[in-house]
Amino acid sequence: PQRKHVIQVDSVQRWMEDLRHMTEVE
Amino acid sequence: RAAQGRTYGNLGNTHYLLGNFRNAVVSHEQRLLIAKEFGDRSAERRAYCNLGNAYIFLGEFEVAAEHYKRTLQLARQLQDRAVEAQACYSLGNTYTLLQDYERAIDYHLKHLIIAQDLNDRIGEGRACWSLGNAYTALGNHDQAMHFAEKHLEISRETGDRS
Repeated sequence: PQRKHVIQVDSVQRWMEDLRHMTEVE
Repeated sequence: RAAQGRTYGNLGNTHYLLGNFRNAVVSHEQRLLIAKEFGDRSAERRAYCNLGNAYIFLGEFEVAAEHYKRTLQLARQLQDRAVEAQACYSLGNTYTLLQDYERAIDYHLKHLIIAQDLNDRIGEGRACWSLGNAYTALGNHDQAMHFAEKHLEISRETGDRS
């Protein structure tokens, strides 16, 4: 079956939102 | 030299938080170099993780995945299960961005097992959510339903209404 080219994955979006202000601090 | 290493790390983080991802990469590469000079594997592990994160926002997902794999290797060497789980979660999400759902599932399952071992219900819930989405993308609706039900159960338990 053909897959949709672009998918909006809500769990990935949530991860990226968290990632945007996450840093490994020295 | 050790202080330079720490400063490059802090500088990289500040560039990252400001949204200057190219500069963040330059700084974290320097931090990585110095960590290697000192044989400081914890610092090396942090640098790889920070580099992976920056490459995500540069849209270079393959490069991000390579850095997360190094993070995962070092987390295993350092026997840090929480960091190992985090690296697996990052890899699962990165492979989802790359639309490689089989690989995404492999890493999300690894994350799920560690979250269960660590009794991390929030982590477990995230793993189930991610697995449900990856199986949906593959058209495997039975597995998607299984993980959606697990996610619902855990969300109720943790009081996560969203």
